[in-house]
Amino acid sequence: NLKERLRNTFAKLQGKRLTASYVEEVLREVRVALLEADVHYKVASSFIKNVKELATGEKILASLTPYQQIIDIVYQEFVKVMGETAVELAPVKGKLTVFEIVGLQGSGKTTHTAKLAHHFQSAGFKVLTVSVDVYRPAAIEQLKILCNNNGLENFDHSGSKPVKIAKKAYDHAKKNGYDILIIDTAGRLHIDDAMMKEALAIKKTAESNEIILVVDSMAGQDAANVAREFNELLNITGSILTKLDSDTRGGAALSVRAISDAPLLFAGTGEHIADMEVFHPDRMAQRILG
Amino acid sequence: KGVFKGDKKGILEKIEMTLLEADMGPQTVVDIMEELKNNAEGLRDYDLLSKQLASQISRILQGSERELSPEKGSIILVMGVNGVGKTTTVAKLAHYLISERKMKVSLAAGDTYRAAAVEQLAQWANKLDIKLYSQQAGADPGSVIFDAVRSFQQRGDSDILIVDTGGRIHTNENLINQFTKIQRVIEKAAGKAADERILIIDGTTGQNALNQIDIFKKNSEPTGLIITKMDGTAKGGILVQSFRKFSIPVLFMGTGERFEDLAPFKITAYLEKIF
Ligand SMILES: Nc1nc2c(ncn2[C@@H]2O[C@H](COP(=O)(O)OP(=O)(O)OP(=O)(O)O)[C@@H](O)[C@H]2O)c(=O)[nH]1
Ligand SMILES: Nc1nc2c(ncn2[C@@H]2O[C@H](COP(=O)(O)OP(=O)(O)OP(=O)(O)O)[C@@H](O)[C@H]2O)c(=O)[nH]1
Ligand SMILES: [Mg+2]
Ligand SMILES: [Mg+2]
Repeated sequence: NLKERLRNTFAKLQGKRLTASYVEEVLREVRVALLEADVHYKVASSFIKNVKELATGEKILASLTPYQQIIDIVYQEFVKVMGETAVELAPVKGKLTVFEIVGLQGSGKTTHTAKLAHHFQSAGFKVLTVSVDVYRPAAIEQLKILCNNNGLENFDHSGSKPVKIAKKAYDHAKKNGYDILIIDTAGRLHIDDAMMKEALAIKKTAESNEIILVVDSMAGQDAANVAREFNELLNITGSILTKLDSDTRGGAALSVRAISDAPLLFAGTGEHIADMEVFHPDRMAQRILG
Repeated sequence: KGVFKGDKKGILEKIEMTLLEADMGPQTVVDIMEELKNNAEGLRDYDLLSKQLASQISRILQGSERELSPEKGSIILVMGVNGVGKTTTVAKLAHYLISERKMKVSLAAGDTYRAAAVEQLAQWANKLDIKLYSQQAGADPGSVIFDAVRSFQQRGDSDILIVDTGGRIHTNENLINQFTKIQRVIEKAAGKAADERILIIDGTTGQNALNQIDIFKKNSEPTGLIITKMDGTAKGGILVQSFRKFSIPVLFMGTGERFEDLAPFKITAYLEKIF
């Protein structure tokens, strides 16, 4: 892992004075660690560039503990890029907030629509969910069952047009005093023009306040492309990283955060309704940097 | 592409970035670039360099293509982590065997845990007009699969049984133990291990795919891989590291959400996607 790599590089220094070229070598190791953790190579390069400026300043080169100082700089810069503190979503009671859940196929949208509903309902909000996934076999049924099993409200419909369903659910939510409406959309590719246009049409019709990008934390380099395209077309306001109960390093988190510039809101840590925690940037730093 | 003619350092950097972005992994990229520089001393043209590169990678992948041609009476077990495309691929495999191999196929709904998992597979069975062995949600997956295998063998009205299973994170000991039990159940019911054990890998997965393959390999010695979602922008570069490390052949690429969207894995088509 990174600590071991850096320890080995540092051992080569053997008490000699720290030089800019040594810092270069250390940063090369950091870059490799980031790439192995699935951080996108452009995001890794720009991260290293920022760290380099901080790590080759006069203070560092004169320091008696340069190794520790560089590690600290890397760590701090990392947490800074991730969004220093945990961000809490704060919908308001009495006013409808609409969440539109989007992302690639199989990323965990339906599961996290239910988890979000549970999260907000437990906090005292009146929550309604709706699935507009008319494509995937039994997708609407999946959300319905998740809601029924967990005491959550789901908007029942037999519609076949996502935008129309979204409109009906929005009207119902407004009319019946819901604080939150969560729209579960179908998995879609960022290069599928028609589907991306559909997501935009849903946003317009349902007046979505929050566009939440759900990303599989095991995703590789492609997470950067996904984040960029979804953000450009839909303006992501937050993301959820799923399946963090696996041993994935989760570098996609850094890529998504850096590219979408939207906060990482939650971490999915299992299949159960309660398996979702507020995202902690420092914990993610530990995980990615090892 | 030709605009890079003459600037070799620039061309090599561009190639390195392409390989990294394809999820080949930094160490593998270093190895490949090292060999490229040695074998392509005189080359300065991007197209010639990438041809050289393609042949290098194709050499690593030599033997990775494998055709699915099961004997009548075969049991195919499908496995993988959550959301990778197992259930959809089960439907695709059924369609492939029916239309390309002229076989009769039945399915077993081995995911009794996830909401609407059985309903999802039932709808696919309906579309394909084939039999689905299933029980109610919450039933023990082992007993559902036991009954399915027994009925499949006793009825003899189908050539192939494809068993769908629930997604399982490879580091979840309980779920991996459950999968061991499922394999034992199949052996007990069929008098043999599953003839094909297929591991499904999501094409958008990064380096973690190697951890997944490692654990599933130790647990069940997969007979083949299927890499899904190759219709996106992900390049599935982890297949190169995977084959080098584990030698598990690749059967198909998933290329969409319809049951026809399954393409036999071909090295040339795979490389074309990367370049
Ligand atoms: N272990 C684990 N599994 C998860 C997590 N989030 C989702 N899953 C599982 O991942 C699989 C896919 O989840 P879904 O919610 O169906 O994904 P989706 O994005 O709605 O899929 P599509 O609608 O087909 O695009 C299911 O088996 C879920 O139970 C998580 O945080 N941890
Ligand atoms: N674009 C694309 N989508 C795919 C492909 N294969 C599967 N999908 C989609 O990926 C999502 C998940 O597929 P499933 O078949 O439910 O995946 P799974 O592995 O069975 O999921 P769990 O049982 O929950 O673990 C669905 O939306 C599928 O339509 C593919 O090759 N390309
Ligand atoms: Mg869904
Ligand atoms: Mg499934």
